[in-house]
Amino acid sequence: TLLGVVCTDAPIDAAAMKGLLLHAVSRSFNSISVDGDTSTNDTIALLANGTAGGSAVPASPSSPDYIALQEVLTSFTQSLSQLVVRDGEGATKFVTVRVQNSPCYDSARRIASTIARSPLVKTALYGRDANWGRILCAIGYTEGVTDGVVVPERTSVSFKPVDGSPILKLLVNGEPETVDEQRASAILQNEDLEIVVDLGGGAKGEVGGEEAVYWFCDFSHEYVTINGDYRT
Amino acid sequence: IATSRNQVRFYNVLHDTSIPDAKRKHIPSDGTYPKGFRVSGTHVGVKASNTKFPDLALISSDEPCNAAAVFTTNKFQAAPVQVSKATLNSRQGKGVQSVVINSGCANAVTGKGGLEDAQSMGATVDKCAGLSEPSTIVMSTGVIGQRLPIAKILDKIPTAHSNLASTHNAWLATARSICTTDTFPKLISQTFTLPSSPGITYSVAGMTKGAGMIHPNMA
Repeated sequence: TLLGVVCTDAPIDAAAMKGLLLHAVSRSFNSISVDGDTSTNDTIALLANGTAGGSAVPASPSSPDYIALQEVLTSFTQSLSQLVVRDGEGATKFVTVRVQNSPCYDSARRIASTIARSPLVKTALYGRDANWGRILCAIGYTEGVTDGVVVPERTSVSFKPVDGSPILKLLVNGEPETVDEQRASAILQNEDLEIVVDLGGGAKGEVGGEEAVYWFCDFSHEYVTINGDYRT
Repeated sequence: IATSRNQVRFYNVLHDTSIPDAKRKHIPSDGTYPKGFRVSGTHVGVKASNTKFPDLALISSDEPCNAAAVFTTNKFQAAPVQVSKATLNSRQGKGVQSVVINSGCANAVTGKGGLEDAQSMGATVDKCAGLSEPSTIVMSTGVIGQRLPIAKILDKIPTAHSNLASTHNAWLATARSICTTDTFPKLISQTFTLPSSPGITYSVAGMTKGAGMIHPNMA
């Protein structure tokens, strides 16, 4: 179960609270996955008591205060939610999956979520296996993706190291790269990893489209051990 | 079987010695906490095996808060989810003053009795704060399908209320008290300013828990 409480002493109009929280949660707590199971109890609450003073942030998404607070809350909840992924049961990896150049945000998000939930992607990451075929497979079976978003000939997959070194291309426009297995293994030794899926603009081929991000962890032996006797 | 494996993490309350070295860097040594909020983590023993570690969190504001929450979209919504939604709706997002959370038992799929338990948790917190209207959001986490040891919880809510404090240690103890299989408490805080009030420094603090059954889809 995921639970969370966020408190601020900023004054926020009651009518603004829901919109601010929904925006932040959709880009943070609703964009993480440990094991793909949704609990009966998940709850995130936001409380604002206004004790610090000043004028209340209005329920107007175009107001400068609303925009500023939305950015603060979104960034803040992203940091908070990422701690949950880092503490995923049995997790040894913290993985960011970024689906970019999509003609449609919702489809990009569905693809990111599917990759984040794939047991085979997650076990490969645990085993430090650069198995991009499983990533591609998950992209391909994602349900609810708009027609024309995924075009195999425009799809590219790469690993982005956290140390700033050049990305490792695994698949470019549907064509497999010759993977330097030693370098792939070195990248996968790190706790943090970013997987970049570039949809190349889909059927229209227009780059600069929508981007969706998910954070997830790997699946390890320990996950099974923990959950084999959770109740007893 | 479990004890024969070095890597096992028991479903148990979190205590300092169980925090892996690699995770300690995620635990803050201090923080900047919002004015007017006080918090506490209190031992109840929701799980009988827990004889000393805090498992009841209380987050309370000295002033009424505007509030919003998102909840699981799972069809089997736990009792505290149903009760908290009703509270927020009845108050139209205003006048919320506390959040009470127990770990060790989810109070999910517990029928009418579970709903009554969740309501009584909130009502007891409100009574301690001298409030007559429902003003508390209730949360629970732990095993599904078991009733809360509600008498033990209600007995300790006054203690939780009297222990409310605004120190970093209090915030950390509160974050720790909501943990289940988590290996470390998850707490962060920061300051910020807003364009219309550049001279005022605001604070935001948040705590979260979760390690398994995590693929949230809240609305």
